[in-house]
Amino acid sequence: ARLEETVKKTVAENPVVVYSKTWCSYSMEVKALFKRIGVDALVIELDQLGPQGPQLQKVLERLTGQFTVPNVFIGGKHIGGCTDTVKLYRKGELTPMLSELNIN
Amino acid sequence: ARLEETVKKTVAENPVVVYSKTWCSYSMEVKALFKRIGVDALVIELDQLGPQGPQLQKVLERLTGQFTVPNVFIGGKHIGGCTDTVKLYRKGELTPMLSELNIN
Ligand SMILES: N[C@@H](CCC(=O)N[C@@H](CS)C(=O)NCC(=O)O)C(=O)O
Ligand SMILES: N[C@@H](CCC(=O)N[C@@H](CS)C(=O)NCC(=O)O)C(=O)O
Ligand code: FES
Repeated sequence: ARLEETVKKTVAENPVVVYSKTWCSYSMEVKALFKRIGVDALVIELDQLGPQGPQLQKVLERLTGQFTVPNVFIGGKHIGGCTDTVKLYRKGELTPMLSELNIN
Repeated sequence: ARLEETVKKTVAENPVVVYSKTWCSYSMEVKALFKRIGVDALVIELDQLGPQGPQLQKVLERLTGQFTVPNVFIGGKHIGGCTDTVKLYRKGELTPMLSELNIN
């Protein structure tokens, strides 16, 4: 589908992508983490896209197996949600991943 | 308003009340906390009440100043959200509060 191609293009062309919802605290946490470590993430707020939001959320599920937000991609690779991202950060594995992409 | 009276009655008659949304991770965290410490909280899922959900959420804001979920009451007293409740628990202040109400 065309939306699927859009997502693939987005995560390929942007080193850090967060599919988020503005009023979701888990989404806020992951956005705040990237901000705190100086990473300029591309944030797509699914609740601000009208009917395209739910469509995108289904496409993301098809592509990644994950329906929930936040949905995080680094270097085109699907990372997971808030818990996964924070876990990587605490294990010290997030920063090397970002350095490899020259974005930290 | 009648809904306001319903809320006041609910929090007066039930020692622990959590206004929640089923798909919200912060709501899940607070419900899991009460379960873990053996507290039988009355949970009201605002996303499962049709149009009454948003109405209740506005009423809660009028009564407590808090629009967000989860919205937690203990012994009829407004406690706050997920962060507030977890903070109380970590400070060791939650369990005494519950014991005072003979629910722990
Ligand atoms: N463990 C996951 C939890 C993800 C989750 O449950 N997300 C919720 C919001 S907090 C969700 O997407 N619910 C369905 C929805 O909002 O459409 C994470 O850390 O990201
Ligand atoms: N710090 C607050 C955050 C509460 C919050 O932002 N809740 C969000 C969901 S996680 C909310 O209610 N957003 C508006 C809505 O869902 O209607 C807490 O710990 O409870
Ligand atoms: S909606 Fe509450 S944490 Fe995501």
